Amino acid sequence: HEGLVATVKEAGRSIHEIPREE
Amino acid sequence: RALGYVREFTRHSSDVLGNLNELRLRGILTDVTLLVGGQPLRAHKAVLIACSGFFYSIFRGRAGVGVDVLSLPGGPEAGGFAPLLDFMYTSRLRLSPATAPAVLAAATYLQMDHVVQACHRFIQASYE
Repeated sequence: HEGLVATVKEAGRSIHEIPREE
Repeated sequence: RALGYVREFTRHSSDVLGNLNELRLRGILTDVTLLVGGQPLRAHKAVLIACSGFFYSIFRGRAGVGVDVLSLPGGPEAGGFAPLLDFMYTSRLRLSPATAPAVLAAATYLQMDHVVQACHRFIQASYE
């Protein structure tokens, strides 16, 4: 249908990981 | 037929929270010091105001911008504040029979009603 937007799930990490402090 | 796609990253909120917690632990962009019984706890106002009705009422106005040190009550509530701060940044609330009363008192003070209810349920269950 016109205008239909499908939602796709992304299960992986979404952003960079701030390194943990040593 | 789909014209477009929305890609929903299902773990995004927890990834953001995890990074905010790391920023807190490293003191990056923290903008307020909570003094609890003389002990300093650094935090981000934006996280505090998002999690607590008390902090919302303190920081929401223009006057809140200038607040960089805030004293919280000592005494029996004091031991409950650090676990609550950890909860705000991790979504995990650490409770034991020994600490639950202090966490309950601190959560009541900070107007974190859902945590208050969880503490009540925990204490009730530990009696039974």
